[in-house]
Amino acid sequence: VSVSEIELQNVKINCMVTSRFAHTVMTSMALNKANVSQEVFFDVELPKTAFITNFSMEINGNTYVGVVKEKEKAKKQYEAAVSSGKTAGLVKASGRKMEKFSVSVNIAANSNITFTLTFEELLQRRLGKYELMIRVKPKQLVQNFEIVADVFEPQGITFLNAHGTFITNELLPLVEKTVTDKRAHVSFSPTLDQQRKCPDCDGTLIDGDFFINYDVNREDMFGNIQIVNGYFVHFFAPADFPKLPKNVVFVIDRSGSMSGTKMHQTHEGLKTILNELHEEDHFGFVTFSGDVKAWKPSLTTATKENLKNAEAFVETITASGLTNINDAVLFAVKMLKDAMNKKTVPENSASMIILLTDGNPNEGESNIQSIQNNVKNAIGGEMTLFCLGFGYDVSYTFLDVMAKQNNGLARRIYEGSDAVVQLQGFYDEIANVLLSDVNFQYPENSVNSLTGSKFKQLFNGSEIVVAGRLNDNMMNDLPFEVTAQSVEKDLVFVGNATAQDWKTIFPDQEYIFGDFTEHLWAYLTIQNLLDKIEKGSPEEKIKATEDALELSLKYNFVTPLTSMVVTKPETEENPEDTFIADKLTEDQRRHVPQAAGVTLQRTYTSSVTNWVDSD
Amino acid sequence: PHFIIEFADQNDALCFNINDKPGTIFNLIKDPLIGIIVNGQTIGDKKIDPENTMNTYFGSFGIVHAKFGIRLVVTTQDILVSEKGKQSKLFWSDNISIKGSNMDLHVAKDRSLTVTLRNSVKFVIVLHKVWKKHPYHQDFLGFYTLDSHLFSQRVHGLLGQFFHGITFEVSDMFKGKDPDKPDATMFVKGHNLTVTRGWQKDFRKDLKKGENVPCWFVHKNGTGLIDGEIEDYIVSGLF
Repeated sequence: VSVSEIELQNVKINCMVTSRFAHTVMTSMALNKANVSQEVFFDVELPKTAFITNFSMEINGNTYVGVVKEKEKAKKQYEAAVSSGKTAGLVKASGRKMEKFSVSVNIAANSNITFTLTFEELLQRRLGKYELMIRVKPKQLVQNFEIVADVFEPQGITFLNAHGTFITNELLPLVEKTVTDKRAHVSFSPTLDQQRKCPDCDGTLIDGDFFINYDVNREDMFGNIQIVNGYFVHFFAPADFPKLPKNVVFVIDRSGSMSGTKMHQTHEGLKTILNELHEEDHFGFVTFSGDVKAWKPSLTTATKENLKNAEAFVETITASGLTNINDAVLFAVKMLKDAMNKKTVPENSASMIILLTDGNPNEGESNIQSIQNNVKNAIGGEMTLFCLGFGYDVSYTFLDVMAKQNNGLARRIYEGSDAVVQLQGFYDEIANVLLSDVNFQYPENSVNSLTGSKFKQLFNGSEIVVAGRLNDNMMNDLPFEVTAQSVEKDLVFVGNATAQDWKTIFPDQEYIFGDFTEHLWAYLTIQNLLDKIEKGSPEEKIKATEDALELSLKYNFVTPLTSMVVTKPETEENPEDTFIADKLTEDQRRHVPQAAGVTLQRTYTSSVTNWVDSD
Repeated sequence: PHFIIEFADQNDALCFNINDKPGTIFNLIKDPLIGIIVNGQTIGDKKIDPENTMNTYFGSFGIVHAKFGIRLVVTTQDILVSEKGKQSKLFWSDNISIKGSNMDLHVAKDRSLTVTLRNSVKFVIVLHKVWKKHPYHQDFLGFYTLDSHLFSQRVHGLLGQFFHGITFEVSDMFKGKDPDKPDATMFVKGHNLTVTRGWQKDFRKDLKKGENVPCWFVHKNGTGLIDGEIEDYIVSGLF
């Protein structure tokens, strides 16, 4: 809220995390103390990985609720506004991890307004911890400011830390944290004076990110299975496995656009990464611009001497020329395959290619789909491809799809002083493979609608999550089998999971939000389907789109296939205003200017209420 | 509970909700000439889901056929049958068919009970089983009349009053509060009501998902569509 005559009375951020699934409700209440009507802005930043599920505005006792609709249907409905040149959307890209939801509304003199935004996300385990991130920027002092988070983890919590980028020494004692075996409660509620930057000024200290990091016990090797009301979720992150030796080929873009800071940062990043290779690892370098060159024609053992030579080689990589991704990746594949065929690398080892590029292919094969097909056919499931897209000139979707088609993942490296840290961070996540070919099996006659159940690898510090529906809602038992390959042997975990009694686990807890396992399953299924839409065959794409849309609508998730339509109250100046909130794709984020403001759409519908679907 | 009145010949349906406190017993069918009464008692959730308001469902039904001396009490636990003083108990976990001189019963394990009363009525009670450890919800029942043409002209009750049809006219469709659900004016029983196009679920074929039945939704506990008010249908006991 940027107008001084608007008093921000209440900001409450309430997070409920149950078995890694986070449900966050942000509520903000403002009072217009002026004698004239004024515009109030509600800007919230939420994680890109979250799906908005609800938004409402309450003005003078009237509630205006956002309705999730099929994107095309919503667009068609409001195409008049779109065609008049006004951009659609309440959601804007905002930095690396967040996207911004913005809405503004005119409220009458001496009236108040309450905004409520709800979103859900599955927290991912990275480098041994889950992270819940809350961005708070109230822009002015708030009468009642509160962050409350409750974490419920049936496996038990091993540690939990709460900290914020804006937490000064004075504010630190206000971060209250209670952790018991399976439950944690975090709160932060500074008074008006405690929020002040200085005793006599109105500036607020509350401006930044609030983090909650935690991890859970992992006593059972086969993981933890939770069965709730016809749905199950299997969390798998066994501890204490030795790392698999890895065979890694770094495919580095040295085209002209990489020159300068990017190439310098690449040098630094690669040198750091080389230091983390172990003697049992094998590695190689392929560099490319219009042509392709290899440091050495075959993989090299990561001895101290070889690493030292490699560091010297890295320093010599200079940028110029075009971008031939196709031939470079195929060359790397051949290097790895040769090594596997000649058995110069250990049998139980993880083979991977790490591609770093900052641009689109423009030399050799430049058709993106052909490159994806060539790479997929060449790799044939025998190794994993990770792609790093450096900066914003790269087609991230191209890299993302290509990585996913080959059991890997992509990450954008943002241009900035910390690019080296980003490179290293990504490498740390994927470099330590504990298990390969991890497959989850459940009796076919007991489960359906299973999310992805085959994984090329399990990284140290990460977690695999599989969810599904039980054929019988009443089922309280589920047999399972997990197979995987470790450095020493093939592993088979067989067991039988039993539904836990939540009343016993959390006896004092009146309310653990309703059907969280079902929502977790839906969230994960939609993510899987969205991946399939990107990388599947034309038939698979159609089916996956239909299924993802159906689930998005059923669970009220704003996904790339749906939009939330928000109708504003009528005013004399604005007979009716309607907004659309979308979920941005990575490519859309790329095209949205960072500092985009809110643009209104005007159409002729009245306010929205749901009242018939009581089922 | 949701009420759906289907008009198969017109390919249309009316629907309304009846909300009252849990434990209330409603008369659904009363035919003094044939001697049939069907009453249903509502239940609530185990605990109110903080994100929703309290919903009510039917938890038990009492069915009487006075002339045949038949009484049935159907709950989410079991089915008590009493015929001319003789009593027996059936369980939802059974898969059983019983043919009697005046009544046939068929229990489809954990799904439904079909009751056929000779020369009068056939209906199905559907069991909605909810996960036992669910924090909020519990098992509940649905009641579907399959054949109602043999009821007398004096049949009444929340469902019974519609057994011999109803004349209604829907006109002046206009944009409702939800763009997907248009409103319209319905002229029925001498009242002009604002109704909304929506849908309810028929769970007879697909117990889990149900089938959507498009219908005209009458607001405020069916006011204007049902004769009188909901208080007129509240009775003191299942029989």
